Amino acid sequence: IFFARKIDDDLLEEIEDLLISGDVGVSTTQEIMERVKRQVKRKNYDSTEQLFDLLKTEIAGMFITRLQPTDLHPPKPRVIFVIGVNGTGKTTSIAKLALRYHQQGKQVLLVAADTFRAAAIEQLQIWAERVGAEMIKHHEGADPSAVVYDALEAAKSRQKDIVIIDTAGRLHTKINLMEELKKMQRVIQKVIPEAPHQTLLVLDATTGQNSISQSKQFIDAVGVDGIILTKLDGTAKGGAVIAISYELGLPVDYVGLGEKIDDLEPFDPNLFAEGLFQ
Amino acid sequence: DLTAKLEATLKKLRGQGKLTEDNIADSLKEIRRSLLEADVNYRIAKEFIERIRQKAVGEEVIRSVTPGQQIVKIVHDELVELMGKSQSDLKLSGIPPAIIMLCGLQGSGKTTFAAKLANFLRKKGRHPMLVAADIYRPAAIQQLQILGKNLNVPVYAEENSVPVQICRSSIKAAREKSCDVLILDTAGRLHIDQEMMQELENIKKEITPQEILFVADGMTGQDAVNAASQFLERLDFHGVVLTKMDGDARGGAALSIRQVTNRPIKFVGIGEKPDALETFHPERMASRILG
Ligand SMILES: Nc1nc2c(ncn2[C@@H]2O[C@H](COP(=O)(O)OP(=O)(O)OP(=O)(O)O)[C@@H](O)[C@H]2O)c(=O)[nH]1
Ligand SMILES: Nc1nc2c(ncn2[C@@H]2O[C@H](COP(=O)(O)OP(=O)(O)OP(=O)(O)O)[C@@H](O)[C@H]2O)c(=O)[nH]1
Ligand SMILES: [Mg+2]
Ligand SMILES: [Mg+2]
Repeated sequence: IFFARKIDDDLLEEIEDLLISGDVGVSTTQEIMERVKRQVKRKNYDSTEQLFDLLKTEIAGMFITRLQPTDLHPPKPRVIFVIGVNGTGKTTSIAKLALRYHQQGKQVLLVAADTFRAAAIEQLQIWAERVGAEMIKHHEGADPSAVVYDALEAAKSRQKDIVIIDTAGRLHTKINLMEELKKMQRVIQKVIPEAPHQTLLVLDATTGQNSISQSKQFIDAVGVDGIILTKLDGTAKGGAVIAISYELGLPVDYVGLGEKIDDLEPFDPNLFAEGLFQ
Repeated sequence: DLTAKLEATLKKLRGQGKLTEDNIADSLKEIRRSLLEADVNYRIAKEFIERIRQKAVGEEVIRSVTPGQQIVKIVHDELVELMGKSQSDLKLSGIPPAIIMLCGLQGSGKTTFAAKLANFLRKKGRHPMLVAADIYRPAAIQQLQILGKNLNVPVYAEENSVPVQICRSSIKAAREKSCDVLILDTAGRLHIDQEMMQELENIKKEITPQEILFVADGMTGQDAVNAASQFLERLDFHGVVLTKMDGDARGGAALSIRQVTNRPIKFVGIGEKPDALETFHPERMASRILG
């Protein structure tokens, strides 16, 4: 839409519609448009190339970037707690993360702490075998906190580098399920006081403004360190993460780009911003 | 809430006789904003606001309600009308087994809904069989088998096979077990994945299901129209299921999907258990979208 046009109200309105259609949301879109309009005026822009670059820069700039821990003495094991609402891609993303760490030569332990959903344990087991990672599980219906407890004790005694905990999908509005999550976190802290070292919230790029409500509730319950944004290989743009990063201070760590085990990329705010305009 | 927000923009209506373009302009902006925040697709929201403008302009200002209430009622009634009558009839007549095919994006809740549908049909005196036609997702077949076992509903599955073949063989299996409804659970897929969409077209062509249901996540945002229209174009599905509506998503996808496909929403998922199923209530949906 930027090709060889002049910057007028029609174009600005089209840009606004494009952002809305990318799930950026009304107030965040307004914020972005106001910043852009001010800059266009101040710098007297007249080419759409300049406008496009400005938009990309503004949007990319709204993302909090995590300061990479120098990890001179990485915690051992490093515990990663993966949470999120139903069907967002937690289990699949854990498999992808496990592969990355495995390829770095790390000893990875997976924890099948979704003891509720049919065949959740079997699903993670298959992924564990594909990665070549060990997995700790109990039976379906077991207390997820008990699984976590056993897994962390095993991780310590077996000298694992990375522990990744898969949890059951849960709607953030279900108080008892959020309490269950808090209990799991307390148990994690009991066994390894500094853990979980990283709590990752998995968000589905096809979800609209509800992603913001989800993020707030999960932050409130157990705290969140970063986001994995999945299913960005579809046509959804995942624009809700702009507000989540900018207003809630959450970095996006990874994006999921498919159903295969290597379909995970570190988040790149510039690529993301470009993607909004494709 | 919307009524309260509109009151502020409608103060100028006090003492006016009619709703005019001018005195409702701000209200329409507020309504549009509310619809977008509810995840209604922006094009659909624009069309909708236009309908409201046409309905509202020229109306007499009703004295017994506040101007905000009056506009909200116009909006609410229009939403209810657009979302269609409550209807969850499934085409299940003809030589048994009747065949229902489920399709949709990854993780939308198809497998869970398959179990809910089996439960629903059995309560109505039918004898359903579940068919595990997802050969890709790790442990997908086991997932359906566990759900079937919990409900005491037979599950048809095949090792080392392909979806069209599995579905074809399930028809014979259903007749052998005197099952009169087959529920085909398919793998989640992207509407832009040509090969996978072709697979669904092949199943439809070979198996000729009487009923095809598009299962969509109730929290879906603006993208709802893209997936829904592609699935409609390729499969001409009969109805829509909206899942995970036990959360706090406003559910604007319901209006978007309805408008862009003109297909009824037949069921709503309201939980993870097999009994967590409702038929669609347009009134409730309208109130929810309006927040
Ligand atoms: N296209 C695409 N599909 C994905 C991606 N990530 C996950 N999926 C698919 O989404 C579906 C759900 O993935 P799961 O990993 O089971 O999701 P989950 O969050 O663990 O689900 P629950 O445990 O039931 O809450 C599966 O069909 C995955 O293959 C992605 O990045 N792109
Ligand atoms: N709260 C809630 N959870 C639901 C509902 N429907 C499905 N789920 C959950 O959503 C997740 C995904 O459900 P599935 O049935 O595996 O989804 P699917 O569409 O078959 O996934 P794929 O086969 O990977 O595409 C599971 O955790 C389900 O328990 C619902 O109505 N409410
Ligand atoms: Mg899972
Ligand atoms: Mg499934």
